[in-house]
Amino acid sequence: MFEARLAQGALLKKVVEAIKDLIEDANFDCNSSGFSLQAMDSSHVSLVALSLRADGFEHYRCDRNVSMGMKLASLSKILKCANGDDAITMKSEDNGDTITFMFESPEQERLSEFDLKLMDIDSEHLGIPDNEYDATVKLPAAEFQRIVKDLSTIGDTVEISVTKDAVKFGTTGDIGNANIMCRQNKAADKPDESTEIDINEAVSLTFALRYLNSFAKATPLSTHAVLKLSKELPILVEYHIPEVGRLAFYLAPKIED
Amino acid sequence: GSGQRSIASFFGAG
Repeated sequence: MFEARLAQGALLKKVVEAIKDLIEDANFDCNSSGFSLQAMDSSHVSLVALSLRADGFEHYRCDRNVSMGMKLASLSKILKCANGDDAITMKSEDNGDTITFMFESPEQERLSEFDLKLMDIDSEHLGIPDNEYDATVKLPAAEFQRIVKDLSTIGDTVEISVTKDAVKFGTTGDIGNANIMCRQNKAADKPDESTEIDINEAVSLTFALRYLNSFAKATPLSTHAVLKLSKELPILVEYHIPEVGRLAFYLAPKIED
Repeated sequence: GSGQRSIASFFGAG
């Protein structure tokens, strides 16, 4: 059987809220090392990769590898019934056709159980190469969210250019154009506000803003978003979930035909 | 113009 208890149930709520508009349904894969998901959006332009480590759970048991297909909209409906401070336990019997979500309030005076029907989902599993990236930018997650939101009001795509000291986000649209530059800033007294750039080579790539806006829904999970870029490769946008794992998004670049 | 490629064209089936 599979059984996993997350004391900070809010994390699971936030993860599902971050991905439910991007992917319709997905297989959640559980094995002894943890709980993970890999899924492409419906237009196959981006990829979501979630991994929650077994040791990030308060209790974790997985007797055999299971893949549980769920509709994200349904999962979201159920998780919305959990309070932000509830602990969430997921349970499923081997070969079962449902997964049970149990919500416990902090004082354990309220206990609720919701069963979600599992579904068979055919999904293509992609092999993500372990790339060395040309540039890595770690910036406050809220800042990244604001940048992609603001630029979306002007254009549809963003050119992200990283140099040694700064990262520049630029867009062009019918009404004009916009550029936002963030300088490296390793403020030791305010680590949550730091912007750090690690670069092997200057890089400049163009991406559809619609997807980056969708990725930014993961903002509540982490203080920082980490962007990893290499010439003519998908961007990796990572949100580290402290002590538990990470939620990562890959987006194919726009490339001149 | 700039084309949008699929993510699968970068990451092969694994």
